[in-house]
Amino acid sequence: DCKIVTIANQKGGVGKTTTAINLAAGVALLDKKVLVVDFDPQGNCGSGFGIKKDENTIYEVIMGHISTKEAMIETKVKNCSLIPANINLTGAGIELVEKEEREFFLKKVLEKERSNFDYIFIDCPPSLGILTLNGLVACDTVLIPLQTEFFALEGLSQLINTINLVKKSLNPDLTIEGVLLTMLDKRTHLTDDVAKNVIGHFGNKVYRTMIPRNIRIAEAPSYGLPVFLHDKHCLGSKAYEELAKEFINGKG
Amino acid sequence: DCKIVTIANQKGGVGKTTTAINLAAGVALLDKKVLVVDFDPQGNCGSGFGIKKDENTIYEVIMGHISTKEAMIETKVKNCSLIPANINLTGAGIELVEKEEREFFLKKVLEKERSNFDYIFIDCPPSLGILTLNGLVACDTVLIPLQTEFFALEGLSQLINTINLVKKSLNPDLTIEGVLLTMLDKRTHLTDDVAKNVIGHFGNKVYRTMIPRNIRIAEAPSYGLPVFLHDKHCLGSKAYEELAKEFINGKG
Ligand SMILES: Nc1ncnc2c1ncn2[C@@H]1O[C@H](COP(=O)(O)OP(=O)(O)OP(=O)(O)O)[C@@H](O)[C@H]1O
Ligand SMILES: Nc1ncnc2c1ncn2[C@@H]1O[C@H](COP(=O)(O)OP(=O)(O)OP(=O)(O)O)[C@@H](O)[C@H]1O
Ligand SMILES: [Mg+2]
Ligand SMILES: [Mg+2]
Repeated sequence: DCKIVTIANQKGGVGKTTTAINLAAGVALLDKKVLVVDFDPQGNCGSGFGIKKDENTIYEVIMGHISTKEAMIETKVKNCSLIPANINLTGAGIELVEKEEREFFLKKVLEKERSNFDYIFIDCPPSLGILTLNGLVACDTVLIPLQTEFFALEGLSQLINTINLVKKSLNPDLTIEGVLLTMLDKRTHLTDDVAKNVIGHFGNKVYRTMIPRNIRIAEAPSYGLPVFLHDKHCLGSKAYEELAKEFINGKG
Repeated sequence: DCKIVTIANQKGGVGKTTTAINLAAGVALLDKKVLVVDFDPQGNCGSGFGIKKDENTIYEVIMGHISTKEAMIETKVKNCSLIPANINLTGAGIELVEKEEREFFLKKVLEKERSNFDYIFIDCPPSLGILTLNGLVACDTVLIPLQTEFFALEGLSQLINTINLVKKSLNPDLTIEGVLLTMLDKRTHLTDDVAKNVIGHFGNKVYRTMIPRNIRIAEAPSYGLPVFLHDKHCLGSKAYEELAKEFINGKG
């Protein structure tokens, strides 16, 4: 049974793409069949896996120009595939606005892939526009990465409102997979303040695993590698490995 | 003579808002009259100054419902005013798409404020949509904060393309004020790699001042303060103070 998980947060730079890449890779390394769908015109998922993205992207797929198979690429990680995105996806943002059922374009494509994978992860841009809406409609659950800093905490209620609106009117089965605290920095009380606040609101929706700020995580994409293949033993790899296990075991 | 500077980068979390707040505060502390215009529905500039933003925001101003004066607030920093934003600005993104001269709404408002200020800073969201386009049309110059990490570097050429397009068709006088390297982390070679690359392309458009990663900078907004009022002597305050001087002296 395939689970489709959207990774969303309108706050920029909270680790959506980093989590899409490393959680997917971590889950694949535990022998699950995984697909990453880059749904951000920035196209960072592709580069984070060292994959070019000049043509045959998710844009051409959802607009019906090519098949999903034509856009799918096997990454360096066994069992982990990717459908990349590039700047053309910005065009989708504009073209879709005029179409009927404009929030369902990604869903229609991914429903047909459920038989091929155990998990599909969707990386979203830092906004609550039509692209993220497609992500929230296409998924079974949404995973929220949350940087333990003030501005990111501020944006959380706005994100939850949007999720509730989508649940009401477009995707009644949508639930929150979990909230992932990211970029923890032990040197400041800010990390604890934000963590306490979030756990206070979300209880056991918050993953026990928290991702520390670790330079290896930031370096890995410059080598086109998930962190596990860049430095197997660093704190970042250990954390995303722990998260992959916690994720697979589910939150009950 | 007033200079209007837009702070833009479609990559999330590179320090746009942090720079809008702290560069503006730093320039005001050097006895210049400064206005910060929050043009991001996340509304982080307001909170970073400890200012509520429930009504009378930049949205109501550009749609013509209230006067600019009604939305303007004096911050804790003498000579530094703010026009806040909130989630309503997302509505502008949709309403403007249908209007004539939709990229000029912010410009029309700010042209009338030139006589009241030495500098006007516009904070933009992490996207290249209609809100950032309004910012790029309303300004004299654009300041680009750039986190010294791989994904941020990747997005730079896309941003420069957009600036060139706007220069061609909407704002012929638009130039780049400068590129500000942010969140430098000495513990990784990544910072140097990115810095070398950017300086290689942009030469002396890159500010000599570079902002280090400093936890005081991340803590300050949780107190509703620019970093200078949170910890006057920390490295973050020193860096933004240096930047303010370099900014005022201009890049020639
Ligand atoms: N735990 C971490 N430790 C150190 N650096 C990190 C960590 N997680 C992410 N980063 C780095 O922080 C930056 C922002 O992360 P990322 O791009 O994944 O966030 P995002 O939410 O996808 O951003 P955007 O909103 O632009 O899509 C990147 O340079 C990334 O490499
Ligand atoms: N030099 C720095 N040192 C430490 N933390 C920083 C620094 N600059 C910014 N931050 C923190 O990093 C996070 C991202 O910064 P900020 O919100 O200003 O970026 P942004 O580009 O405006 O993000 P968005 O794309 O979401 O608008 C914030 O939590 C901020 O407090
Ligand atoms: Mg991303
Ligand atoms: Mg911002």
